[in-house]
Amino acid sequence: LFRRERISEELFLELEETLVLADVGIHTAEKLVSRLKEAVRKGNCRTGDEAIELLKRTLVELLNAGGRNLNFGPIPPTVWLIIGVNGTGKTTTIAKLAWRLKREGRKPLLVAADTFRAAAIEQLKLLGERVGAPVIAHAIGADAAAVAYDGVEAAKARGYDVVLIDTAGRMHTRYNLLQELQKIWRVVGRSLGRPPDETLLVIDASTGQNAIAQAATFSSAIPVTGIILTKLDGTAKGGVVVAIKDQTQIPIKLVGVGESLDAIENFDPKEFVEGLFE
Amino acid sequence: GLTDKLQGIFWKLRGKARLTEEDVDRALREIRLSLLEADVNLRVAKDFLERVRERAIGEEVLKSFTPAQQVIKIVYEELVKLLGGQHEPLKFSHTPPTIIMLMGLQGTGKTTTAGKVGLWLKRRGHRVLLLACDVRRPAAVEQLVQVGRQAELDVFEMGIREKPERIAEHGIKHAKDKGYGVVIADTGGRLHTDEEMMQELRRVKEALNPNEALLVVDAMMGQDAVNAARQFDSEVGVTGFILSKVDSDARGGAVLSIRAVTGKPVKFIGTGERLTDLDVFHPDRMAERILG
Ligand SMILES: Nc1nc2c(ncn2[C@@H]2O[C@H](COP(=O)(O)OP(=O)(O)OP(=O)(O)O)[C@@H](O)[C@H]2O)c(=O)[nH]1
Ligand SMILES: Nc1nc2c(ncn2[C@@H]2O[C@H](COP(=O)(O)OP(=O)(O)OP(=O)(O)O)[C@@H](O)[C@H]2O)c(=O)[nH]1
Ligand SMILES: [Mg+2]
Ligand SMILES: [Mg+2]
Repeated sequence: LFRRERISEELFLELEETLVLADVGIHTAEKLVSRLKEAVRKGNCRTGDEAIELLKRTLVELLNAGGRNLNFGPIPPTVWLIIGVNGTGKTTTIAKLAWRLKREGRKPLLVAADTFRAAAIEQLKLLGERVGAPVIAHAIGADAAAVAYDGVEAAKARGYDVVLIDTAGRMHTRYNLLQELQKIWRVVGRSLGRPPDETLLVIDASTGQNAIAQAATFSSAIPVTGIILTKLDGTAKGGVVVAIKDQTQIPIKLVGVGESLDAIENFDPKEFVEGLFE
Repeated sequence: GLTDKLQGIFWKLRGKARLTEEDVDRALREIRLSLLEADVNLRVAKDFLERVRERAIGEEVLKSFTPAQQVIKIVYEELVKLLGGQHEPLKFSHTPPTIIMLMGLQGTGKTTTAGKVGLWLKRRGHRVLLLACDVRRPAAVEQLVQVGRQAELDVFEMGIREKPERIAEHGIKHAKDKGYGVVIADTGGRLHTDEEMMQELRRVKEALNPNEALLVVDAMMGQDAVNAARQFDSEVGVTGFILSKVDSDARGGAVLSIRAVTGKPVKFIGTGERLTDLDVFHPDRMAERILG
């Protein structure tokens, strides 16, 4: 797509458009390209290809900063809290994580703390059966924080080493739902004796600039330790995470690349950046 | 917002005897920024701005005493026009039942929306049957059954033991036998790039022979909205859209993109998780929102 000899104003415009089309956002794209222009002016690259490589390296560095490992707790059980707006793939991602953990020889426990949505508990129970992981659940309408608490208590009592807590999709625009999330976070911490080892925000790769507001709002309610970018197997590039990383420094840790249990990968900044330019 | 920015641009030029095309272009750059921030597809924004430019240059903006207002008015009118001018209602069949098929990418809100539209129609005197054609997603049938119970709507389902097109066939027969006025078929989420799944959707559509094939699109969608809309329309045929999760407060530029690339109308918007959170689509309100 880009084989450039000379550096021209046209190249900069094309790069900006490529970033915008990948959902990086006009403001972040303009910022990145103007910094690139500055580097070119200073003589840091002479050909178009070098300029493109510099832009890619800059993006990789931005996405790499802050580490990308999933944290396991100092004392079992490890607890990972999965959050995000409606329909992003939280429940499916939990099943994928449980599948991976089982293959690593661990003993995951799933917690059905989405006590609101129709058949949310049934969905997680079916996935638990498929993966071979037990599910802690109450009835629909139960207090979500109470279920989360019970989940951590059960793991402690029965020796499960990783607890995956599924929560209801919630719009970042609903203050009462963010308050509920704060309660879940606190209550989990109370049972665990420390904050959840990961609080992972699940973002749909086809989301536009609204994902920035999602990340900002969720992370102002509770500490968010990582982002999971789902549905990257579609045609959406997920470039909004560049803007999110730039503004919040929250690391992207995992990507969802399909609907099957094994369709999850560690986030690879190099591969991801190449994808933005395809 | 955009109005203030444009006021600012033209205020700086107030001393000039008359404005030039370059002055208008400065305003257009500001509008372009606003549209891209709102997730309007880059190319759709380009075409849209071309139309605005033509009108702005040709319509006395250059001689106007209130150029900012004039430009805003042109942008607003062009947005409303692109969004469909006025509300377009659901297409009903001459002979019952009217059949509505919902489709879309994963997680856009189809199953919930099936209940919302069903409830909306029931309250207007229709006898509605929901049809569970998603046999893939774990507990999808159970989800529609529960949605039906909440909305007090009948649900036709055959568990996951039959193919979706077979369930559609049996469901339509059941609807005709029992005299339902409207059938709303929920289908499984799928990628527009998944050949097999798009073929399945064509088979389901053939079995349903629907009066409406509505694409449920997430209002938070970004630049990729054009691709999904175009593919679903060309491979299956879309008669209209339902824009879900408008309560995300996303500016909703994706709606301009899907309108520009298909020309099909937006019928409803989803404004929340409750089955009552469904509104009729109003182009003028959406235009104001996109303008920010
Ligand atoms: N193609 C694709 N589909 C995915 C991916 N992850 C999840 N999905 C699909 O997205 C849809 C929604 O997934 P869920 O796991 O129910 O999403 P959720 O965030 O738990 O939804 P709520 O609990 O309702 O907020 C399902 O159809 C999943 O199969 C992915 O990486 N790729
Ligand atoms: N806030 C909000 N949530 C919505 C809206 N419409 C649907 N949802 C939620 O979005 C999530 C996904 O809804 P579903 O109905 O399961 O979506 P779907 O398209 O059927 O998902 P798949 O069948 O997996 O493709 C659920 O949590 C719904 O409650 C809406 O307008 N606003
Ligand atoms: Mg869920
Ligand atoms: Mg569904």
